[in-house]
Amino acid sequence: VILTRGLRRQYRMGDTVINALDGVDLSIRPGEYVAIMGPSGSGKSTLMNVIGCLDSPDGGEYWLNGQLASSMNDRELARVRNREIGFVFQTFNLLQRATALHNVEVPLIYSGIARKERLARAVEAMRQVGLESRLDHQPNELSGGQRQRVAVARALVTRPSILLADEPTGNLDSTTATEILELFDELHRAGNTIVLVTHDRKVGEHAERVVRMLDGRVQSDTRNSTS
Amino acid sequence: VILTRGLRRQYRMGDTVINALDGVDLSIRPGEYVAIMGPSGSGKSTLMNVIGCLDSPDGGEYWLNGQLASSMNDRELARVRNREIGFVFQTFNLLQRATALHNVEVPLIYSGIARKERLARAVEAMRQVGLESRLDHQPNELSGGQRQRVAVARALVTRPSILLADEPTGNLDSTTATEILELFDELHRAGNTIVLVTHDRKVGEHAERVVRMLDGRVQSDTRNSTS
Ligand SMILES: Nc1ncnc2c1ncn2[C@@H]1O[C@H](COP(=O)(O)OP(=O)(O)OP(=O)(O)O)[C@@H](O)[C@H]1O
Ligand SMILES: Nc1ncnc2c1ncn2[C@@H]1O[C@H](COP(=O)(O)OP(=O)(O)OP(=O)(O)O)[C@@H](O)[C@H]1O
Ligand SMILES: [Mg+2]
Ligand SMILES: [Mg+2]
Repeated sequence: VILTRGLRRQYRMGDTVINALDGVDLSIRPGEYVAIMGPSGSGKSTLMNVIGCLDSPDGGEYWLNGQLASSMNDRELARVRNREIGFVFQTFNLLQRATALHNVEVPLIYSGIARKERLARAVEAMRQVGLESRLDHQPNELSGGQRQRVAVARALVTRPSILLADEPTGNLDSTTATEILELFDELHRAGNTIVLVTHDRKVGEHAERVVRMLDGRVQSDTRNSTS
Repeated sequence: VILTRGLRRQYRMGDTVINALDGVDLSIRPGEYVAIMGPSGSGKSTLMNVIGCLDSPDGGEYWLNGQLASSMNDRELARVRNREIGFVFQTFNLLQRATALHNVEVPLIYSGIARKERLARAVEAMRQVGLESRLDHQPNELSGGQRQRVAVARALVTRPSILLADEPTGNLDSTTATEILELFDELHRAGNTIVLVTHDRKVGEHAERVVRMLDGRVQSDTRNSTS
């Protein structure tokens, strides 16, 4: 469902070129549960942004569901994103002037869902991440881990076939993190694809497969023995 | 060096009152290394903001170095903050339009340090957190873990007698996290006080003492056996 070949992404800073992605080959089948790990700065978020159709590569190819994503225009990319992909950002990217509930509701507005159903589904997603008592708080009225959970709820509310989560538990205590991982398991058991970036070894062991990155390339790609 | 008694901090949301801090008694001696842990939303960041002189309590008292912080005016609080305290924010709070190097330099400008020395010290702090190759990047040109490390470098550059770090390793792989903790150890061995909020059990075990919070109160306060 996700196939990249020789993916490149470069940033020019004066005379230097930073190869954030330096030739990435990745193949993820429908229904797989993949963890992406690697040192700070190794290109994990850059990779997630490309496969999440939020950024275009400078080289190489990316096929999503058999379609060449690098040949899509912005409108087609936006439609694919909304219909197929749920994205949890490493830095949350919540609307600061809107309530938590409204933040979670927004993807359903883009999907064209009617208001009554949107609200019911957004409330349910907030309940699933343990934030039913925080519906009307704005992001700056929430703790770090609560903001992270709003970002998770927003990614899950469309029941995406592909969940891309960039370090979704970094601000959570272990009990709350386990609850969030159980939500991902639920989505996975329903046949959906999960790709998550994590620094937490236990979260990595929870996945079926661990892809390790180093300096913008895939360093290793291992199946977990217990899956 | 840090003493709180019956500390309260409340937020009013319509008819509800949220007791973010619900009577916190905490006593930290000079040179101690304390970890603060507890569930998401339990009041850890709120407590850190009060003891870091960034927020005033609604009730109770807070003494810093024998002085009643709640009786200081804004100018006195700002001076204490700059002279004594290094603060690593859970959400980094970097200046978006400035380079990483300039971000790290800013506390030294407030200290009245001359430019040549400021730059030397800021470059050294960036080197200590492994970011010597990222001096001229702005925050949006850095990975999540790199931004976190800039926030750490900024907190360490004044060699504070009290380091307050709110989840300083949440975005870091274990190798990089260990390097950051070694910097804190170095500051601690020089006789300074370290208070860090963490969700990472290993980081908690690294401290001399673990204070657990729950629902705005201190639930437990335990010395680590190995220290
Ligand atoms: N401005 C605000 N208005 C209303 N409630 C707030 C506000 N700021 C924080 N809160 C609430 O106060 C409680 C404590 O927040 P705090 O940020 O201290 O938690 P925390 O322990 O740091 O959590 P985390 O581990 O998720 O970072 C939370 O339940 C939060 O929703
Ligand atoms: N806009 C930019 N301009 C220049 N360099 C950039 C830019 N964005 C990212 N980089 C660099 O690209 C590299 C990869 O960044 P990326 O965010 O993908 O890392 P990461 O693996 O997600 O790291 P972390 O674990 O710290 O989140 C980093 O070294 C970073 O400094
Ligand atoms: Mg990242
Ligand atoms: Mg917090």
